[in-house]
Amino acid sequence: MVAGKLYTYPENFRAFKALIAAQYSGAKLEIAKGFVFGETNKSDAFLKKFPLGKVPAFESADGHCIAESNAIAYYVANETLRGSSDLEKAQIIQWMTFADTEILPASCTWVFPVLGIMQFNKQATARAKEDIDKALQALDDHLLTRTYLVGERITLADIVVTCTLLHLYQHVLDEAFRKSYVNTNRWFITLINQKQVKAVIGDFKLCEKAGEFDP
Amino acid sequence: MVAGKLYTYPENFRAFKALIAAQYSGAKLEIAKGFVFGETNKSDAFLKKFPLGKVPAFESADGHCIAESNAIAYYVANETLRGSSDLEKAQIIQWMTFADTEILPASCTWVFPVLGIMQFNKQATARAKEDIDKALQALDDHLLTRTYLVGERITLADIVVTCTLLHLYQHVLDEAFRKSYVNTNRWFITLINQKQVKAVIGDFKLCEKAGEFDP
Amino acid sequence: AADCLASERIWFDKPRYDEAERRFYEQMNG
Repeated sequence: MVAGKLYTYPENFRAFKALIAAQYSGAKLEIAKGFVFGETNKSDAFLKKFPLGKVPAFESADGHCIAESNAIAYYVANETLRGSSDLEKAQIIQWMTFADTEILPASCTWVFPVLGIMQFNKQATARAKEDIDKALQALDDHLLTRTYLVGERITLADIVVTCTLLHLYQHVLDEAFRKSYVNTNRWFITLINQKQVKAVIGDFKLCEKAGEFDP
Repeated sequence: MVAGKLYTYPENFRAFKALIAAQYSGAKLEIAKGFVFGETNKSDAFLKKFPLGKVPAFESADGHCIAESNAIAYYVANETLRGSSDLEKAQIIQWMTFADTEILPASCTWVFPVLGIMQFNKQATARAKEDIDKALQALDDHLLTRTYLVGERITLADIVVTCTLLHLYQHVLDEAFRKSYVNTNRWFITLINQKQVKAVIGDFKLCEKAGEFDP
Repeated sequence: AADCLASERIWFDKPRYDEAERRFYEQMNG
């Protein structure tokens, strides 16, 4: 059974991927105590294990060091989450890449100004909304006839895409914006209500009023 | 044995990943004939199979459709390329993500203006050079004691990272810029001289004089 | 191929977003 330490700051959606995967697999993941983001991950000891200094980062009990959130989630997962055939495994990689390339850039562009992380840019935000619409629509079409993204069980594909959508559903996808993506909403609400997901992200509140940039 | 049709435009570094993987696995990949980028991938027939309309896209002989270059490369690969343990498989995902997130954005920022497909931005290019230096240095440190990125054989990690570095080594990493990354150069030159790689990318010429943006 | 490459969706602003995110969460957790 995999066990190890996860270095991250709290409320990190990238770390949620591995924490949720571990809830399914039974892997023993312990959040590294005393981790101070901006200090610990810049220390020589940390950089020796994780040269890019990025979090989340995982150090297994038997000394293996893995960076990159999808890789950590894969390592702490189980066979069901990883996919049962070469085709399913390839489809899971496809959805993980979809999350990183089709959702994440647009989600950051739209949500970061709302959280006060970045300056607001009207044009970029408008473009991001279009991209999110396309991504949610692609998910909606795929989930019209499917309960989960790959095969008939929850896999890393569902976990990774769900975690990458959290900021959007929490801060900007209000009722009006999300109502047309019926199948995506059904799938997302099923995922956040799984006990293994709740154990990590707690009770998730869907956005009621889209956050606005406060200059 | 996997067989199928690969939709792509010529000289697509993302498509090279699957084509090289197939050289190792023996999968029968045929480049779709008559593919016109911007037309074929916008047709209803194509969008029905590949809703996002992106290439490379793969349609297996038994009707499975896979988008995203890393997923296609995984599907047409063999067990050796995919990694032989859960740890190796996780490390391969880590390096594929490293290529997409730490190399690709900086590579395109630096090389696209040189190819004349994007306006030159002095500040962005300077930042991209720093990021490429960091990525090449991380590879160099890793490859000081290793021949390949994961385990003792060539895997998808080597293929994906190599393909993502092609533009850089071809257009801007001249002798002066690349000379300090001794281990990375050794590894890259070994990869491009494998017969399975040569069969796809041909004889690769390392950059002699860094390309400049020509206004 | 260069024209096709031009239509690729690349997250050119990624370094800027990474930086901003890192600063934000360092302040939050620093």
